[in-house]
Amino acid sequence: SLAEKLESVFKKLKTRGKLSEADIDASLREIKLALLEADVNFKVVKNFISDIRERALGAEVMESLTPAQQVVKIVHAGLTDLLGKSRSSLARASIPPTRILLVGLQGSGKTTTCAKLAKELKEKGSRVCLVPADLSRPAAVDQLVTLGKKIDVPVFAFPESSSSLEAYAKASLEAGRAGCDTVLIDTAGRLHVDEDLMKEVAALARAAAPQETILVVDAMTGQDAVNVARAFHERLTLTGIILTKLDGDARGGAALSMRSVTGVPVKYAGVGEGLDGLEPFHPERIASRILG
Amino acid sequence: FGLGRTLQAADMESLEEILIGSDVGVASSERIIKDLEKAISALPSPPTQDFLADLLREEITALLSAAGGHQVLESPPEGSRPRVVLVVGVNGSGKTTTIGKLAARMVKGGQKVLIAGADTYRAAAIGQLEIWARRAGVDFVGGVEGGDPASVVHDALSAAMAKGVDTVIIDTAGRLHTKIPLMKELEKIVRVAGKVTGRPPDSVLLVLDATTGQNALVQAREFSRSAAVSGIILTKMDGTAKGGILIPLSTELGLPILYVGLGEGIGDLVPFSPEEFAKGMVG
Ligand SMILES: Nc1nc2c(ncn2[C@@H]2O[C@H](COP(=O)(O)OP(=O)(O)OP(=O)(O)O)[C@@H](O)[C@H]2O)c(=O)[nH]1
Ligand SMILES: Nc1nc2c(ncn2[C@@H]2O[C@H](COP(=O)(O)OP(=O)(O)OP(=O)(O)O)[C@@H](O)[C@H]2O)c(=O)[nH]1
Ligand SMILES: [Mg+2]
Ligand SMILES: [Mg+2]
Repeated sequence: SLAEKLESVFKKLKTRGKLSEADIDASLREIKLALLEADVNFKVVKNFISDIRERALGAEVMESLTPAQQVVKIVHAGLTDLLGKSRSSLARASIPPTRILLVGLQGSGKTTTCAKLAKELKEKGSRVCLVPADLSRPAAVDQLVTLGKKIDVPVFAFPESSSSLEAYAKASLEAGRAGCDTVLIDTAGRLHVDEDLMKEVAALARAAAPQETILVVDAMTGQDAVNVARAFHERLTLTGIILTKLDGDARGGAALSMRSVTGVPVKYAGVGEGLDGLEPFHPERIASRILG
Repeated sequence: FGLGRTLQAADMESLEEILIGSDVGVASSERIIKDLEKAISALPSPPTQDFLADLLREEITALLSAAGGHQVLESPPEGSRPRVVLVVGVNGSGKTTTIGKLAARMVKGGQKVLIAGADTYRAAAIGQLEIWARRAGVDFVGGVEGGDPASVVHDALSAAMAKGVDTVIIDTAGRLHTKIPLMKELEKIVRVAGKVTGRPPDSVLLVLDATTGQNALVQAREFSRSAAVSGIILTKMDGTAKGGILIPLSTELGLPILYVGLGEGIGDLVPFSPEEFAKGMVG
């Protein structure tokens, strides 16, 4: 773990008596390596290290009998601050229904997460319905229909529509008639560099005017996370991120990168394939996970 | 004596940025930079940016020369029939889609192909694969949702042997390597396939998403333990991720890289080219 690495760094250094600036830089290098190995973005790591360097050169470390522990404390606090306060509440529409739009790269977990959120909100008392707006992936509509049946949430599917916009418009009418107060919209996976598909989702967002536009991201995403988050945020103005597959052993550094670059809060964590595999995002937990 | 030229700080920085930023990882990046320093140590004058870029491209290409093997897969098997290709990987990496693409390439290579839908877990997985089988123009044997994947493998391989199929491609459910019961299930699938044909699967392809960071190494190690992975397919290289994790995968695990996925259409699977890959990373 990082704590152990820092202990051994400082053990070598403390034998010479007082700590020097070079000693602190040696410890900062260990931190840099740990963050990079946890998939935190290269530039985000650079900025983070220079931000904590000043504090690491302060008395709390230099004059401590346990400098390694002090440095770990500073790093942990710095990461938790960067990740922001835990904020898993979802915005609601002043005039129902509340619309929640899920977007993201191919295979990140949108369809599954859509159903997980539906289950969660239904259990909290909302009248939820699901809208499958992915008309391109084979059996995508079936996938959401199947999941909706599992949790007994209505799915308004119009797979014969000529566009996701049309599918949403028709579903939205049905949702109104059915008295749904919360509409969850699943969209097709898309690349942030696919201009046509980004235009399509931007048009859908304009039509639906969702209270929440959530980027669904795989926790094992590497350095590319900042590019994806930045692009989707610029086109759609994201209100939240959901990090999926955190039940694996990926360190999840992408969370830090995306939050630091866009300021968008991570609201939930996907922690399993089952529909109960969703929990509020805990910044301190992911900070510990990133540090190993 | 050597002139002992070393990299300028600015050059070092931009090399690190390219490598780390491409998910090559710290250890492999440091090794590559050391190799470049050796290469420039006897230069009479400082290397230009272009010269360094050329060196880097050559270095990456050399590290990835464990490519190839796709021609064998696409032509009818020389040995016993059917050739069995097992496709594995974590959730959402692109296995099902890749199988559709691969089957289409095999049909072009003159093969009679059967696709086995052994993902009996995920909603609409069987339907999704069935559509791909139809698009590729190949036979399909699927299970029932909630059924035992090993029994689908048994049925598909028995059918393939009876029908004189050249290659069977087996789709499996996405699984995280941290889930021991799921990895045990994968080991069972491998065993059952072996029981039906009398030999282990001919090819076990690990499908990796190019956007994956350092966890890809762990995935490759763990899947190799349960299913003797023989090759890698890297998907979603049409995005902005550079897939640099292929470098440590190649140098540390020696796994050949067979194909790259470049999109969601049936034709979007190309044989892996180290030169193209290096160009994509360095520019
Ligand atoms: N273990 C685990 N698997 C997950 C989680 N979330 C989703 N999955 C799985 O990841 C895979 C992809 O999920 P999907 O919901 O189909 O992803 P998607 O983003 O809708 O995919 P596209 O529509 O093709 O872009 C499936 O196998 C899911 O069961 C999670 O939190 N943990
Ligand atoms: N852009 C792009 N998308 C891809 C590529 N390969 C697969 N996809 C997409 O990635 C998503 C997931 O693909 P699947 O084939 O369902 O992945 P999977 O590994 O079978 O998923 P599970 O069975 O749920 O584990 C789909 O939307 C595919 O269209 C690729 O090379 N490029
Ligand atoms: Mg989907
Ligand atoms: Mg699949």
